[in-house]
Amino acid sequence: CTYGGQVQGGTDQDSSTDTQGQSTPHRSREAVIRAFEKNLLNMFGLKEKPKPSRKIHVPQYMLDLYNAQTDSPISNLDIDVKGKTSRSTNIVRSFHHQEHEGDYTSSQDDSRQHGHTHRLTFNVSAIADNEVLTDAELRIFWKNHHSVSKRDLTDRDQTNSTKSSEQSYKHRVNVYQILKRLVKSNDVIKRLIDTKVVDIRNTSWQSFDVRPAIKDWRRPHRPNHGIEVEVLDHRGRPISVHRNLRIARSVSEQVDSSEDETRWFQERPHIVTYTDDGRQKRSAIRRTSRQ
Amino acid sequence: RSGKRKRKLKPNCRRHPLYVDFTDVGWNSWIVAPAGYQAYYCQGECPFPLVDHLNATNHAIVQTLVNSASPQLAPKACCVPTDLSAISMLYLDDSDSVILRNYQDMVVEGCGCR
Repeated sequence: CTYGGQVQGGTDQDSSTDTQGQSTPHRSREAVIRAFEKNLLNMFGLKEKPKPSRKIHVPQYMLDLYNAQTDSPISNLDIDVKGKTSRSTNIVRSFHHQEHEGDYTSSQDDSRQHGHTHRLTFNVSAIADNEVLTDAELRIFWKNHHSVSKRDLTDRDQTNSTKSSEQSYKHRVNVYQILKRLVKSNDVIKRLIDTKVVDIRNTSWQSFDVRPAIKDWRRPHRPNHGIEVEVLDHRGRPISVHRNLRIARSVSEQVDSSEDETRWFQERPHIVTYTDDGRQKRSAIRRTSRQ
Repeated sequence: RSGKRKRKLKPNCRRHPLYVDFTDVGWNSWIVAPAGYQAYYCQGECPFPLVDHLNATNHAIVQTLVNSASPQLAPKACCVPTDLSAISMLYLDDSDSVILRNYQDMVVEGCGCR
């Protein structure tokens, strides 16, 4: 019951060969630390210590999920994501879309903006092969730029309280998976994967089910061409995506203002995936067999 | 009076605090939260006879009995974690994605003799 054992990948072999001129205890200590860290990372399911870029911002949604987890006692491995998925989930990942040069809302000839739609690409290759996808959502921030004031709404409601007036505040957002890009015409072949009616008076995050796309991208040899977002007004006419959806940076956010930068990082679109690596099931099976 | 020293009582098996600080090992560059966590550890004696609160298994009781009769035949039962819980970790990876993950068996909730 005492801890007298050596760390895996121990240092006894190293102690006799001191080619660097360093002291033996120092070298062996370094090796022990390296082996220790390797074991820990392996336990965390990582091959080596991640080196994320310094500019990364953690989405508020992920922080809220984490806080909700820590506030309640963790009785099992499942992450409590009420309303998202009924199946077991012990890993939640957030992926920001990949930004490209000139990806700003003002540039009408931008290659990412195609008429009234906008294309987003996400690299979701970090999801391990052994993980089972239980759910995936595209989260886009819907901002009411027009500032429809309560007074405006009241006046409008009083003068025209018909159903059509109310409907004029409803816009439809369509989310497509891009299946193929046609090089010559710069057009795409796509399939509709989710659609939602959004009240333009609200400022809130909108969630779209993109599980079919993620499942497809995870299959071997299946290309990931990204996602296309389209907004239609109440009459079904396409309108500019950038009027309300925070899809790309605004021109003002190009300049090095830390406030704008932070705001953009907090409002930029991201995909959230919910997966299960099956560890809980495996340990439950082990426990049963031991019993 | 006869000069015999009092037998030094070793503490029984129980849980002790052990705080793991990710900052100390330089892992705060990729672990967003928590900054560290209370992992605890188990240490102490599993004396004969084993009392109820030491969470001993039948096997541990038998092993302790044998040890008390003849220490050469079997060692004492070990003081080990008997109940563990999970922690949530929020971290970043090389591709700058943010990951929230629950890891099982990270915190000692109870110790016992096994």
